[in-house]
Amino acid sequence: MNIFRLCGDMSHLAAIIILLLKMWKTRSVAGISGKSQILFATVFTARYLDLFTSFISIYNTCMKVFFIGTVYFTIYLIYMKFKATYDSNHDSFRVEFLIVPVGGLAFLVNHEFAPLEIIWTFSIYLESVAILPQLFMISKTGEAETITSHYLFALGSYRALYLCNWIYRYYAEGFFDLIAVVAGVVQTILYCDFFYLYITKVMKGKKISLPA
Amino acid sequence: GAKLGLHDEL
Repeated sequence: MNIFRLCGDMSHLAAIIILLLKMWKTRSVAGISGKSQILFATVFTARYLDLFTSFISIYNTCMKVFFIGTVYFTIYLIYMKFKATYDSNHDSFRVEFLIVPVGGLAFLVNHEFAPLEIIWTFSIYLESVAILPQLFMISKTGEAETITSHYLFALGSYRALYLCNWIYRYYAEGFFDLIAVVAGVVQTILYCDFFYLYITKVMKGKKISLPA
Repeated sequence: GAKLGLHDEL
């Protein structure tokens, strides 16, 4: 564990808590893409299959349980509890256009052609594009609530901090995972446009409204 | 450096 990865995990944790607070306090899921949350649930389920078979640390296990638990709770809030406030008309991204190519790529490009490894690779690739339905929804509605912007900023920062973690681990431990790094770079790049809007607008107390 | 066989990151 290093400071970059710890900050990354804390940023990820913060993002999930911000999202849950937004939903619980406003009792509304307006502006939130249920499809992205379903993709995140798929990512965590696929990645944490080893939750019961390989023990890394208490921290690792607790975080995995928390991430899986909260993402399914989020889906429950969107599609059941606060269903009336879910804006399905604007949440229209065709996720099959993500899942099929990502699934195929995981079969072709992986570290080891073994079931658990292919599923792990699938979760890494899927995570890099899982935010697209959410960004697509914001581009369709033309705006994002400030709290949703904070959620996206924390979520985007988490993987950017992981990139720093991988640089550190390469020099400190000789650890290098090309698949995770490439997917992490793609994932972070997808947030760049949003980061720009967040820093130039939200930081000045304005709301994000597209086109910028 | 090889990648860890076990994925130790979240």
